[in-house]
Amino acid sequence: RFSQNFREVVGRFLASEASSHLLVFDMEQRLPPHSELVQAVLRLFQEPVPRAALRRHERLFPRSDRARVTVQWLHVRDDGSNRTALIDSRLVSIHESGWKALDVTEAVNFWQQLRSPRPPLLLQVSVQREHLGPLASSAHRLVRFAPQGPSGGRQGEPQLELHTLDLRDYGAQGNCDPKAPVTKGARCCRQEMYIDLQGMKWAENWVLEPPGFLAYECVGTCQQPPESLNFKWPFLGPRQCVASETTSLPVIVSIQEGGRLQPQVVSLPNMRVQTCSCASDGALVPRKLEP
Amino acid sequence: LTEEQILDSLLQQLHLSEVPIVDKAAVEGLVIPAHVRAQYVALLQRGHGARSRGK
Repeated sequence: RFSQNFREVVGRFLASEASSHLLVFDMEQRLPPHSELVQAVLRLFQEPVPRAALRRHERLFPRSDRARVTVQWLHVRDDGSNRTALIDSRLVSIHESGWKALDVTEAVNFWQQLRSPRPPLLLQVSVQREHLGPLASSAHRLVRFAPQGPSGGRQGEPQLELHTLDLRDYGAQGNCDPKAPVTKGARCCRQEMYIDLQGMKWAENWVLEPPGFLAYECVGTCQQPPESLNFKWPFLGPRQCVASETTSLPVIVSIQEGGRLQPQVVSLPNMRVQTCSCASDGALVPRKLEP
Repeated sequence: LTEEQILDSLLQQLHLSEVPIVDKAAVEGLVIPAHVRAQYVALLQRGHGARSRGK
């Protein structure tokens, strides 16, 4: 606004009142301790619009019959402040009714990063105009989802579906047994691998410490999920044995500084494998929750 | 982890484009000061804790 380079940009705030309601899901005991969340699906039951209201809407807005449904994850902090994160959004038509699915995997990933004891999972569902602007219709007023009832179990009540894999079957097994050679088909594990720096010509007289280090490597294979899972998520590649956590390696090198040789510490990132896991290419890498 | 990857990482961290020529005699007389060694050991111990996400 105060820059000399830009003409002042004037905007109009178009009120897009939205109907929204808060869904509360108790998550305790819902995720088994040694399981990996593959996907969390929120199912909402869209109630049919009465015919008379449909006809009235069509007379007023013949070309616009959709509304936007948005899900946000709501986190109420200990100090009472709260924050939201956009999780999923999709368009629904007022001519449809029945179960609508939204992907809320990221919301559950965020919830899993909270400190225990964790609060219930809070999802804010809002229905807004399909777009802002003079031609936008009020279709969003006709979209209604069955609410969450106090007693639970009502027909059409919102459902949270959690798809998990049991890591006792589909995960890695920690460190390889140093006494047992890793055979073909062995389960993914972290194997010792020593890197001898003294044997590297370029390191001579340059790298002072360490003479070598244990880098480890991930070896072995991973059990593939059942066919049904692959069918549902075609974008997921096969599960592979990968380094899911690595750590840096500090070294001391000799550096020419001020006309004389000085020892200096340098940290090389991702040089040592801490954890091996079975992971699919294309799988969602959970966003880190900001503190 | 390959030898090239280690060398590339070291050159990158030191903003060098090639391996420096270091005189062997100069290195033999070189003593690592206590504060440099302490920094190295501290990083080594912290490395076992701080974890970065791989793939």
